[in-house]
Amino acid sequence: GSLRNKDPGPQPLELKQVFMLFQIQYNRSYSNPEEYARRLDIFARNLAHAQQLEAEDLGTAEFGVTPFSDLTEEEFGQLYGHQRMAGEAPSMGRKVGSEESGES
Amino acid sequence: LPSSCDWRRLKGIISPIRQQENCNCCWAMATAGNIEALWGIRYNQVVQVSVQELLDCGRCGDGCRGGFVWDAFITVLNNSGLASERDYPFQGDVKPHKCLAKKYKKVAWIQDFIMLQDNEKTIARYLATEGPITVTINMKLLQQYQKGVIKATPATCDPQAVDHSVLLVGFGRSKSVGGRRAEGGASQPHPRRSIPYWILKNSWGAEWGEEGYFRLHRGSNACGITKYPLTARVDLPVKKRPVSCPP
Repeated sequence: GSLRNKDPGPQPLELKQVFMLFQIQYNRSYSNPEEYARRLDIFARNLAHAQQLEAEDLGTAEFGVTPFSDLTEEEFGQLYGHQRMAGEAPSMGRKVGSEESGES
Repeated sequence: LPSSCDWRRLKGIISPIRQQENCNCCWAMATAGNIEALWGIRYNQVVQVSVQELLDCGRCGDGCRGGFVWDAFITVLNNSGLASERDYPFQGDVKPHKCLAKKYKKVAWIQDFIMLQDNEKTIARYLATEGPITVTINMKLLQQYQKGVIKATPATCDPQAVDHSVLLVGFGRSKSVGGRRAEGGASQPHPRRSIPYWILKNSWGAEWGEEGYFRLHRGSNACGITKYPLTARVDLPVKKRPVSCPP
């Protein structure tokens, strides 16, 4: 119809285009096509998660593409958290001088 | 308790944002930031201390594979202080048997360290009157964070599963009247409100977040911020002088 000839205006970027911009911005390259595909999949999931956080968040935070967008949550935790905390943290709440603490 | 506090506004207190790169040394960088800030407040001296010394000389070995803030403070006490970042620069890896603590002059040292009560008002009061504090949080929401105040719930960010240490440098209340949705106008407007927040210094470079910083909701133990609030003491309590955090 008549709408067909109208300029549709700016279109949302395709996922691969967004991923390419991410690679350029954060200087990322992948060793083979399989790795690229895997990272693209992780990137897509993370973007979806960011959108979900935006929808749920009650604060003013904005979530989206970051330097960590091609990492799984587990990889992110391993690379940037402190892994020793993954196990049981030592008891820090014990009162000094209590029976539990033994010697001072 | 002041309504806001931001130690970044006092020149020479908060050191530049660090970048931990591929080393899990947030615990050492948060500790270094704490000592630098307290040293600046107490002695009016700008210092940047060696994170690498904390990694190389820590009793637990490979500090790039994680660690605890309290171990960093113990390292500082055992070594009678820390060398400067310039003398003993950050390498991003660890040589556990190559502790060079004795080789360089100490530029800052501490008397002891303490853990505060797990109460956000107590933490805010201490922050405003004494200086920045290290905290350990659940970093899950930081992976996708860009800017703004994160308001988490125990379901979205488990306050018990803390895994990332950062430096608490201030607090305040958002000036925006209305939430993001109200500002954007994309969906139903929210009632006008301001959000109390903490200002935290991260160690993922100045390109990340709000120029290396991020904000967390204050008053709801967001992401477990009250679990391990630790700080050094750079002076004996009896000699304490009142300090004032700029609003």
